[in-house]
Amino acid sequence: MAIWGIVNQKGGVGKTTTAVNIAAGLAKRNKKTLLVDSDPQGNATTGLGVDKTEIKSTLYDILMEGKKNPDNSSTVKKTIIKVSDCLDLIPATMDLSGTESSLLDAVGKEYILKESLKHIQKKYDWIIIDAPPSLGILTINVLSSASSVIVPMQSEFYALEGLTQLMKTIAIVKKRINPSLSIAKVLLTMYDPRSKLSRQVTEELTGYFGTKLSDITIPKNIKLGEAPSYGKSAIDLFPTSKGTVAYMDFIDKVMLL
Amino acid sequence: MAIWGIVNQKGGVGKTTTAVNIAAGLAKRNKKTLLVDSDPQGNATTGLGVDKTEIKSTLYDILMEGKKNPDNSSTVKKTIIKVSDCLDLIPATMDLSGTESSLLDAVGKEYILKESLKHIQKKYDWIIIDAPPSLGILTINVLSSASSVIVPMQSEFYALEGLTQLMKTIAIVKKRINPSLSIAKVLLTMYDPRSKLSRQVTEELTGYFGTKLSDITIPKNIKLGEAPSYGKSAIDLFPTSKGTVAYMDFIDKVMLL
Ligand SMILES: Nc1ncnc2c1ncn2[C@@H]1O[C@H](COP(=O)(O)OP(=O)(O)OP(=O)(O)O)[C@@H](O)[C@H]1O
Ligand SMILES: Nc1ncnc2c1ncn2[C@@H]1O[C@H](COP(=O)(O)OP(=O)(O)OP(=O)(O)O)[C@@H](O)[C@H]1O
Ligand SMILES: [Mg+2]
Ligand SMILES: [Mg+2]
Repeated sequence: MAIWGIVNQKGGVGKTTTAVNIAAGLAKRNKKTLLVDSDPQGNATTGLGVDKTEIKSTLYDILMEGKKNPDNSSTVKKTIIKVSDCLDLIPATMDLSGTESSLLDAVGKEYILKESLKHIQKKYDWIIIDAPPSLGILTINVLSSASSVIVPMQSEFYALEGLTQLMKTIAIVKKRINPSLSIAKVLLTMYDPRSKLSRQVTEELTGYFGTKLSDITIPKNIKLGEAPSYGKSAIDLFPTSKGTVAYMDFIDKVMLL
Repeated sequence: MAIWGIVNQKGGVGKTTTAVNIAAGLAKRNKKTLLVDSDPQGNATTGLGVDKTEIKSTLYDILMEGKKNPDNSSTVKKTIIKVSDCLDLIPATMDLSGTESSLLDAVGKEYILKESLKHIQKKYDWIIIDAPPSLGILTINVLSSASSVIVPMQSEFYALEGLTQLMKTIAIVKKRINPSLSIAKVLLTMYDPRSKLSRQVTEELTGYFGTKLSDITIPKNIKLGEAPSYGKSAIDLFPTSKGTVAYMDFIDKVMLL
């Protein structure tokens, strides 16, 4: 059983697209997978076709229950939604944006997600957690729960700037909360090898990360942008698209090897 | 004197690119302009070439002073950095990510930015505020301070999803805190008219926003992505690029008319 977080505080770099398609890809390889949406925007929830107006319980409810009654497993069990044979989802709605203030005074607020997942993690081969574009308490909980992280990265200047801060935050969480935390891969998304900027940023990243920079990149592929409007992953909807092939390649060669 | 916020909780839609280039464009038109960076990532600060390691005081210091001594104007005055003839900057660093917890117990925490700007706003024709990708206390302060907002929008499915929530938040701020708040324009960025998805999303937006949807769009333009790596706006560095022309068109026809 492995828990991987998809993190980067820079906005719009492909965290949700990576989380949804990797989770769907693992399910396609018959791995029992749970996708956790920890972003108040709830894009991963909608990306898998779940109607947010019909959801009765979300990650927010799990965290609030975890704060009060850490040993109670009923909330996390009733929140899980079955999406397909091997894929379950813990959904998120805007309620989750209240987490920062609701958990502020909780003792050990960084461990609440990890403890909540303990109640159900034995059922799964993989748990993938989509993080929001910030380094607040939700992303800290993702880093505390995960054994590894994937850092989706656009090869753009502003995205490069945020990396130092992200690495500092990962180092602190590793030191104080989760010693087993490691970076699995930095994954270039929406990658266009023809652009000068892309090549410059990639050179910088290779210098900074060495082999941690995945040599498999995710190309810019309109199908990855279109799939969410049908409420399905590109893996399921466009199995032969460039985006799907790249994500399956990453799953087979980096995650399942 | 007008204060405009650049807001959208969806990540990576072009908030910073819009804020930096609109501020630089207004300065080019000899309008005394202040750009306020309210995102802990500090991309607008770097985008204008300011070295974050040399900054002595940031927006965070202004907000903390504002909480304690609202009548003291010395912090905001010493934090302002002159960037060019008609352009000043209030910078941001990662310190700003402590705002949510530091202001949680402050009475009227939504008004602290607005009060701080009061000390210096008479010096300017325009104040442009770049917001972070969230609907937390920083974005609420931006909405409370601004008379109008520009909502940069990528014509993508996930970006569409966040709009309802953003509109709800704007409506609440307008009702309870800032009755003069209005949406100036929703501005399509990185716009590719050839893509089917773009056209579908644009149709939805026209239905939803009518004339509030700017008929001037910002095209995908590599120069807008490259300029920040030189620490300058595309307006100053690539004056004839498609991106610059579009932003100047928006400034001349929407903001200065
Ligand atoms: N490889 C790709 N090719 C084409 N479009 C992509 C690709 N990856 C992501 N996108 C699109 O780019 C936009 C940003 O991606 P996404 O929302 O997954 O990023 P994110 O990091 O989760 O954003 P946020 O910071 O708001 O959570 C989305 O509209 C998505 O559909
Ligand atoms: N019109 C454009 N053409 C090409 N690239 C663009 C354009 N607008 C923005 N970009 C690039 O797209 C990326 C996202 O833009 P930007 O960082 O301005 O968005 P943002 O909304 O401020 O992101 P965040 O949510 O992280 O604050 C950046 O790397 C930027 O350089
Ligand atoms: Mg996301
Ligand atoms: Mg930004």
